[in-house]
Amino acid sequence: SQKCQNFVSEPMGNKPITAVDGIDEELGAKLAAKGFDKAYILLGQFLLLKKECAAFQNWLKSSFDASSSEAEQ
Amino acid sequence: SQKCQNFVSEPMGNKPITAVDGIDEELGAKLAAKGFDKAYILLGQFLLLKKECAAFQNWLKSSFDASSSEAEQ
Amino acid sequence: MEEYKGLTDNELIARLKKYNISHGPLVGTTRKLYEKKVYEYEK
Repeated sequence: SQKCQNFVSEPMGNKPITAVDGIDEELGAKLAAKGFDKAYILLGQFLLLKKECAAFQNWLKSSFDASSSEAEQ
Repeated sequence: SQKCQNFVSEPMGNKPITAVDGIDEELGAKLAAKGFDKAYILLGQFLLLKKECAAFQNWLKSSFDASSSEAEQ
Repeated sequence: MEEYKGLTDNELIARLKKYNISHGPLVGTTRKLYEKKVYEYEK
């Protein structure tokens, strides 16, 4: 998607969580409320889960009610 | 240090935890035993701590008995 | 699931290893996920 292309076209720097493809305002607010207000913090979580996509997606779904498509995006 | 220069001279990729400057075999073993066996996983923790050096160093010291100099390095 | 909250990190890691469940470190934001994995495996 265009959002994904925009996100990967440059270092994420201090971009907000909603800059991440698949994360809209609603999901972003839930993540931010738990401290995940920046894209780089979400990256940190992904790295802690040893970059395992399935584990990361499960975490997004069980912790923040992300849908399967949001989690995959 | 040379170790630090080596580490930052290229992407960390899948380098082991002991490739990180300040982490010797002993400290590396403690970190690995708790799942921090790769440098990128430690980066994940740093990002989760919002890149706050003091918090990261305190965590290393309190969780793994790292010395102040090890934590700073 | 409640019983897994009472496990120490070492105990939980031991179970993850015993069941050959791939895992990263147990920190505040990952622990619950791994408790769930062990729970699902044992179930």
